[in-house]
Amino acid sequence: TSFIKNFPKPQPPSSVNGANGNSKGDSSYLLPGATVATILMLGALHARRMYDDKKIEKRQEKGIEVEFQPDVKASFMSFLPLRSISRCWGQLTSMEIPAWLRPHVYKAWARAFHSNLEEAALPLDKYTSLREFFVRALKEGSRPIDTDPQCLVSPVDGKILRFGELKGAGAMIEQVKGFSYPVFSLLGASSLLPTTAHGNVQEETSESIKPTEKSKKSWWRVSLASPKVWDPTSSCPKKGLFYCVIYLKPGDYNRIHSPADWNILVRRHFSGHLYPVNERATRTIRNLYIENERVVLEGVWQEGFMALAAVGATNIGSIELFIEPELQTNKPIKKSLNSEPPEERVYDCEGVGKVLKKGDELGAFNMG
Amino acid sequence: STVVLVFQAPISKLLHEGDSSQEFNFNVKCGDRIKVGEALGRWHSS
Repeated sequence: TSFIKNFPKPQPPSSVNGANGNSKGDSSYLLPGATVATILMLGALHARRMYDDKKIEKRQEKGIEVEFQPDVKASFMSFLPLRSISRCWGQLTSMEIPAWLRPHVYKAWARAFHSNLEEAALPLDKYTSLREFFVRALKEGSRPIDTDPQCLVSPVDGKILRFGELKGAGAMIEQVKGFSYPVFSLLGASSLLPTTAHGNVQEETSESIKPTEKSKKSWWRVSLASPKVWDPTSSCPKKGLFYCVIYLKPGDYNRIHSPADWNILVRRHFSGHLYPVNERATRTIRNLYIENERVVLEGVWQEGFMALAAVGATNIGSIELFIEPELQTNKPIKKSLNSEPPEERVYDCEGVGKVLKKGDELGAFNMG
Repeated sequence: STVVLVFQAPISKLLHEGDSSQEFNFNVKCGDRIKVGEALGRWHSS
């Protein structure tokens, strides 16, 4: 309304040059007109997206699963320099914020992304930058760890996207209904993942590995040398392979903890794209998790094999490991993405790797 | 960002103890919010 009220009235032509005067007047309307049109268009697109998301939420509440739908807009994203954008975002958010402004910025962030500021370990003005605030630790006791020895706990705060059992060789993880990806593509071709169908997994792990394989896969020795936690002669429970996918929103607590008492033996870093990984992206971008930059940790826990893949995104491009602080991810690379094998490091200190207790902090997702 | 966890867990009857059983079950549903330290799943022996 204010735009219409302030809209300049056209002047009647008063001279021979009147025509020129009119064209000058018309052009002065172009800028506010274009601005208004752009705002309207963005508003309409946002409203449509919110409507679509709401529709999908309602369908999910009714138990109707969303299906994979390739999207032209998603394909267009592969042409964007998302890694550079991510690093710029990281640099921007690393800038020091004046102390008086910090509480306002962080409270605004918390309002926008539904973060709980009461859990922050430090007063808000102690976080010098948004990046530092983003990976904040929590107050002691904010996340009690389930002490049941027969349970596996969540390594992160987030939303459960998928879970299930992997069966048979060439097991696939479902990204969304209608599209799955091979688990070996996620973890790496050299993964120590047991491949037989369930029922034979334990037999393979304890007996059928050839001596030459045993020397390579030293971590198997750990499981066999731990009768307290895994004694094949006493009970011989059969093992299955399971997976669980958890999505972290920008407002969530962004540190990663150990889901169980765990010996981490191998770390793999895959350089890749940095597509967004929100729920919309999971149903529109093919191979999202195996195209994106990620860090995979593999090892053994009391029930056998365990791997955790931390997958980056555009805004959260780099993954920091507290157990290996020197690891750097989201670096500028000249070679084409996904053409190189992952960079691998074996934590084979006296055959036990990095020993973590259930709930121990092991890493964090950083901005940019 | 996203975390994908892949793990082995007990799934079926014990071989030596007749009617005893162990089985891993997820405690969560798709769409649930979960926090660090909360149980993702459990298995029980009887």
